[in-house]
Amino acid sequence: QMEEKFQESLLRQLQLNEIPVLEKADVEHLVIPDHVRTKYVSLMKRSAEEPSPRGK
Amino acid sequence: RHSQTIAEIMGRFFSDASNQLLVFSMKDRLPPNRELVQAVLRLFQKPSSKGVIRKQHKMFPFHSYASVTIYWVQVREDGTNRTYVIDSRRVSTQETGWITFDVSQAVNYWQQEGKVNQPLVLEVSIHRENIGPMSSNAHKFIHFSSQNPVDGELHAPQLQLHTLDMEEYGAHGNCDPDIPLSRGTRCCRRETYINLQEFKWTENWILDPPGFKAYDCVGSCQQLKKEHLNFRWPFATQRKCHVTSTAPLPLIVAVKEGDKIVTKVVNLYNMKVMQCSCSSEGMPVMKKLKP
Repeated sequence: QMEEKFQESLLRQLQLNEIPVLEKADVEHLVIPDHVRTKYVSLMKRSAEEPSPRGK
Repeated sequence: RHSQTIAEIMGRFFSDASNQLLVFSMKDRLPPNRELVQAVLRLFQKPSSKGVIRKQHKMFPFHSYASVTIYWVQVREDGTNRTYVIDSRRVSTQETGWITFDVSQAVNYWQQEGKVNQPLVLEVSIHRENIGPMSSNAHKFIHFSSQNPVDGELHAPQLQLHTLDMEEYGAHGNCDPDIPLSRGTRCCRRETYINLQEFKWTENWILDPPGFKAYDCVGSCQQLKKEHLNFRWPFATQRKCHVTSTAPLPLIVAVKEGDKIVTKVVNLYNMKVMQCSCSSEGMPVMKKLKP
């Protein structure tokens, strides 16, 4: 269930209809730019701190 | 206003509703270890004189009702007030005695503000049930005992708070990983780790994180028994262990843009369970205060 939910949520947010197929060669030399890494780290910190209330 | 064809008309807002403010001190009434399940406002409706009832009945034989609406009054930092409708019901001039209103949402708003030393301020508005020249003016003859000492203590408005002891009826935070789950396990948050690298389809697509702690809510809740409740509460149904707050999960993914491959950050919502609670099925979800 978790896998399905995870995949569905990811495709919806990226507005993709199917899972992209990328080869290892495509990403092997990919560098993650600083601004992307910085945004990721700040979201990760925020995610650990403030829960979003879902109501009961 | 600002219309070329219609001249602006100035006027005064006129309402023949009668309003009274009620102020309840909340000091020590809702300690952190108690959960509010319902808040009830009880107002004593004074009897209308027989003459009034007779005259009303003659003029409006089928309609001697008025509407009573309860508002929560939010006193803002800048000193202005803002009101929120909490409950409303019809009242007859021919009745007298205690009537109740559900003001759970008002107490919940008060809790959300977190100003524990501030009182709860409610406004009782008695107004016409219908609008128009033929509508009854029964609202003029409906009176409730107020908090004014002149009205006496016996029939003063009452705020009843029905709460549950969280120690007994609440969840127990995070599960103890050293204690195996059993029938007796109390509702808690169990750590479950999702290894994204086990999902074949994430290969070369999700670059970070390799996995994450998702958690889930397990265990059972202490049930309410009818004899525990000294009032009629429609939600004394099955209490279950629910997810009550979640957090998003950020990811770094590789995506194709044209013939290039770039990296992007995506924030997946409701992916991590942050809190589990025991609550009754069908309990109304309290509204959130908007800033």
